[in-house]
Amino acid sequence: VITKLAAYELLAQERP
Amino acid sequence: GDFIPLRSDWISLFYDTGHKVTSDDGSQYAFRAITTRGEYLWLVFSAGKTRGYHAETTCPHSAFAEAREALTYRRAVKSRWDDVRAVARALRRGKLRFDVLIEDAMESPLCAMGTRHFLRSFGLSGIKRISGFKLAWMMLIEPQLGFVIYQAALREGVLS
Repeated sequence: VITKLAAYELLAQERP
Repeated sequence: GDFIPLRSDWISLFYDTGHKVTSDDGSQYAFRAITTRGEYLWLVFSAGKTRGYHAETTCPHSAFAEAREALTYRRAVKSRWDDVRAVARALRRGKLRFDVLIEDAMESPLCAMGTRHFLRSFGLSGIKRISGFKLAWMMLIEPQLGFVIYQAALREGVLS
């Protein structure tokens, strides 16, 4: 399970 | 702010409202999302539907197509829901006996990610086959299992 912070960082990297 | 946590259909995820794609015909939109297990997906919303579809494609346009196909298939099965409930009832009462395979879930209109997370929640990860009896009882907890029972009933020739 990943933390909220890690999830937000990963999503930010996905931004175009 | 930009990121929103969401739990639905056995999946816990975060989606990015700052990363939204709209379909060409404007009837669907998708947010980039990640599950709490670190799996990327597109959370697809379609016109007239409040709940999102979980698509694991990398391309959002493939995600729109997958969600559209699933919704069309779901509508078709829903129109036969009385039959599905009758089969489930017969399985629970032992009047019908057949196993349900993981392939039935894969061919059903349920998203693969939801199936995976559901099985994990029940300690059934990696299961390939389950008795229709058990699954029909589980359907009382998760009615969407009716879509899987329908698929198995088709394969068994119980429904056509």
